[in-house]
Amino acid sequence: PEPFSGGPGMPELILQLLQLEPEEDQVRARILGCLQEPAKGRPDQPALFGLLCRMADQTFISIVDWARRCMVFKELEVADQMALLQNCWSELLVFDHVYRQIQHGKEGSILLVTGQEVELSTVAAQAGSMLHSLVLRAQELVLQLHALQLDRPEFVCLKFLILFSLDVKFLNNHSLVKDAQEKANTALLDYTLCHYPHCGDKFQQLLLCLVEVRSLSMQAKEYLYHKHLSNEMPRNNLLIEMLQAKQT
Amino acid sequence: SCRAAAGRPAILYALLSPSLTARPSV
Repeated sequence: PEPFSGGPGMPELILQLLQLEPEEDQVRARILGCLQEPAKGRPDQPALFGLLCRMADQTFISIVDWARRCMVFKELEVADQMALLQNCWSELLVFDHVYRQIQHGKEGSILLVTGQEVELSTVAAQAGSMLHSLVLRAQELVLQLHALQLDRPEFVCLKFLILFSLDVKFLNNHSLVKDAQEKANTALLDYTLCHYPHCGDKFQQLLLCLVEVRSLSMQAKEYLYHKHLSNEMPRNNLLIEMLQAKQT
Repeated sequence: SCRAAAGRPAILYALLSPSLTARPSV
């Protein structure tokens, strides 16, 4: 990752978020370690799909670990923390995937959190139409964000905005969360105006991309639900549990 | 124990709850 330091044009909130950001190679090593443990999956299940499900679960666990270290979030009671994560878990997973592809920088393949590169032709041949369509739609967003020159400070700030995107009326601690939402919006606006003055509407363009992240995450949840109904998901799957949990 | 109330995701609760030291096995 690029080193970032404070200074003019770097809002304090973004600086703190950059310092909280986990190192990709540490996340990769942890997840690879978990995946090497014997699977408790169904014997009739294709090994590759079961592995992808565990990979997605472990990626979400890394996201929960990140959220627990985040300022404001760590001050909240568990009920509010759960409400926030239940609202945005699929968006955080989609955005995590999309940003990894921006860093990967190859249009013809996708990079998994474990470091493996999968050709899009392989996805087309083996993934099934629902997953293939999801991957292609995510690739379109990757191109859009690449064209917008999304950088790491903007990525961490957008991730924080996704985490705090729940309407405060569903939370016990309204004021703390509302304050976090306002501070993150201001930080992102200030940062983009200072670092990309030639692109006056970058802030609005980035927020529009979050609408697409939300829409993609809905499609991803439909895919998961379809797999669940077809009895293809592993037992004790975290994402299915998130999918079935009642929203606030 | 990470037994959760109806509708509450038990694994997520276990990941977040400060009173639980053991991480859930997923």
